[in-house]
Amino acid sequence: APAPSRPTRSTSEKSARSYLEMFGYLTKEKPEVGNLLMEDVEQSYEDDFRIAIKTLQEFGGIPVTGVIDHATKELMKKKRCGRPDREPGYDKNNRRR
Amino acid sequence: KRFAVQGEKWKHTNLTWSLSQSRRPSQIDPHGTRAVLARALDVWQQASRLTFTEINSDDADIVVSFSKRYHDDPYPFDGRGSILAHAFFPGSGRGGDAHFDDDELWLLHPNDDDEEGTSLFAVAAHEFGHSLGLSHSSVKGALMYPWYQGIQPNFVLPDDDRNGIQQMYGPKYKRTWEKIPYYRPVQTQPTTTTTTTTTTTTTRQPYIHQHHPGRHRPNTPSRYPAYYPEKPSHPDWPHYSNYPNRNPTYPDRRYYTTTEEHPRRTNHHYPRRTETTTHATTYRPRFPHAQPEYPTHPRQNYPTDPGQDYPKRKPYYPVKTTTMKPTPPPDKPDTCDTTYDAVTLIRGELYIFKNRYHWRIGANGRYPGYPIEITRMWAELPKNLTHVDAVYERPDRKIAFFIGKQLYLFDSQYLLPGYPKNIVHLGLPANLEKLDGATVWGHNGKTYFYSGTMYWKFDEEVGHVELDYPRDMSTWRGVGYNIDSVFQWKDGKTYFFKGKGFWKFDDLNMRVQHDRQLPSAQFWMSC
Repeated sequence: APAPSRPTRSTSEKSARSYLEMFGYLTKEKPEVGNLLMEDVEQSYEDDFRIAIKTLQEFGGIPVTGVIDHATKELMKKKRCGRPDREPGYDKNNRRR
Repeated sequence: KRFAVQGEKWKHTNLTWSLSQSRRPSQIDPHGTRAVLARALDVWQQASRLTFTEINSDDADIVVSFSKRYHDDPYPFDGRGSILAHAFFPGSGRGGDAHFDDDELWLLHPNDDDEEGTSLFAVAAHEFGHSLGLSHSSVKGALMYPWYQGIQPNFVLPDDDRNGIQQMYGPKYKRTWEKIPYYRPVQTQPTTTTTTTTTTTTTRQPYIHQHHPGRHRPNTPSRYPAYYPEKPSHPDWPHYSNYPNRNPTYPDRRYYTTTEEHPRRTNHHYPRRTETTTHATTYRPRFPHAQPEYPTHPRQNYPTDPGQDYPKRKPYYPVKTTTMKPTPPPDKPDTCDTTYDAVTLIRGELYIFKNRYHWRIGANGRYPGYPIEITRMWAELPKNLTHVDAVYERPDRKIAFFIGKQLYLFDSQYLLPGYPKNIVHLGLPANLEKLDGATVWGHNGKTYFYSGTMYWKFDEEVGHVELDYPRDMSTWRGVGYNIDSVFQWKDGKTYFFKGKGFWKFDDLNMRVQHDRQLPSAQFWMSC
């Protein structure tokens, strides 16, 4: 039977996801589908995403809701430093040309 | 503690930095940029043992560059968007470098109503935190908070960031007496005299060994006074008769004598008042210096009759209290251990300026009684003068004082009418905060002004700097940036001062005669 089509994500969620990945709140690793069923993969995606949103909100000092509310959108638009807030090996590329 | 120490740190603390040769800011003045970057680094230098020296090479520890979009690292910028800059943690190669988005509208002197622009100082101070090994902090108001917050004009590094940097590189070196835990001069209330100066008298507290190496119970005050007895002041009295009185309850007595005076004292080595002993006990003090409150010949016995009071006699010895001569005001420099704010020859005599004071050195060496306040000689300088930035005697024998952005021109001791003037009148840039030095160069008789990384040539006839200036200080090879002062000595040579040393300049080769500085105090103050 065709696999249930993955729910399409809204644009704001996509941009939020790329923001979270850029600043180290979400890892870009693809979950090993392997022995997991699609539902589990979906569930883990949602959990990770919500945790990432909460972490961002806590770091930014705004109300922690776990959803992309107005305050969170404002925070994501603010000018900031380009370094991630979480440091997953950001400096692997230390070679200066 | 919310700061985040990333782990990597510099192995050395005297770091070098440079503005990239190839990737300079396209919309702001490079000189002004370097001045702002130097100020941003100074924020960290003031809070730790780190020092930062600007060099003219891309081999510096911290290379600052301005780029757009993709710029040879995996973290492209986003145009005039939300990402302003990023920096790399300490390490070789790109380690420590700071990259700024050249598409952003950078401000060197942001005003409050500059909504659109971004303060370069605020962002640079943050990025240099990464260059030193700090990650982001979630403390709002901390410098390492990831989101741009602007910056106050009189910015002070927040505690969270200070704790972070000091955990990595240690606090700024303390003055000597601050390092000795048990010795601290007790500052009594400064007595303000009629003049504006205040003198503080410090009475030396005898230092008590906190942990005397030989003590079995650390942290108990030593019974033995810390300083050694001076020579006996009276042949009959014990040699410690000149100890200061330490019994504040009974000023005419030397020590606590009974328990009620000194509750913690157990007088077990005194005969118990309750027991009536038939024979007079020989007074045997438990500690060699714990004598009774009255001086007595060692063999004299004290009546132990509880009813009878000790004989009331005035002590024989004058109660001596140690008062030190008042220490000089804190900003009075030490002649043989200080840097100089300005140095110049005036009427053939050498004048050296530091803080509010100056020395005068004539043909017979230093004049006695110096240093004295500068305002004693030039009374029309500001009354609340704290220091001067540069002084030189012009070819027309007028004396020019540069204080901040102001020029005070004197004819001997008299301020010329129309002064002080802003240094902008001389053609110097409006955003120049101060001069570091001014002198007439013996090689060509022209006047030069120095500030930070730049210098100007000044045309005395026209009264304006020449057009193709400023130029980079690297022309004066070996001198470096941010000098303290410069002047032309009687030999026609030019001497540059920085820190507690100086260089003699070789005009023909356009470089310092010796790379290593000579000590100023020995050479100019005959210390």
